[in-house]
Amino acid sequence: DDEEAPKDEL
Amino acid sequence: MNLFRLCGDMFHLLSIMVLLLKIRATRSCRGISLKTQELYALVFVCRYLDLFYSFISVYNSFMKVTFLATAFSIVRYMRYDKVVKQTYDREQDTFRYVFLIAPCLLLALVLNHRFTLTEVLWTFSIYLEAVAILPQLVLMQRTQNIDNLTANYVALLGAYRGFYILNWIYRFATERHYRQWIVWISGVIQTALYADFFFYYALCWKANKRLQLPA
Repeated sequence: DDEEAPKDEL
Repeated sequence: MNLFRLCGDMFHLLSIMVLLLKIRATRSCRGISLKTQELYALVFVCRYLDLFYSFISVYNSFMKVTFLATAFSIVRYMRYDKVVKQTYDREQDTFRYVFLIAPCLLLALVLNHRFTLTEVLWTFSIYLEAVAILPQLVLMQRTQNIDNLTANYVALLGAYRGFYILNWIYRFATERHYRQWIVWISGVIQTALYADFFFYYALCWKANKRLQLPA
């Protein structure tokens, strides 16, 4: 299961 | 934020600084692919739209703005600076944008988390970043004399990718909810593209020679 990526990377 | 991620970001920043230094100090962009630089600018624009609506940290925002500003600065030098633009290898830098942008856009439209404009653009930027180095690698294969700054620029970019993968492994091990196949698969493909380059980079470094890639 792929979760929505937490966009905390650059 | 872990040490791997910080190292990755610093290598990324350093690679851009090396490139800007090369362009400003030598007034030359010989050996640098404008296609790759424009693709990176597009990657940053699509990915960092969230500057307008989400805030993670001062560090993140600062880096995003820095990456955007430096990417556009590099493109501006290569396209419009009277002296620098004459050193651009226009005839050699022939990779077609459409071959990279079209498949990435299609893939982003099909394979994404949510079908919204910002999510699709973000996903597109992940896919596009994975392959944006290709025009640069092709240009370097065509160039006989790759100068040290160009070789170091690409090596630093590769190091950035390597550390990001270590960062993902670390986060996968330490965070409960860290399952991001889109990011991982794109990241591994992106890093694998550098493998060949690194092989020859290491060979030439060991022999203390200028980098030359086999045709």
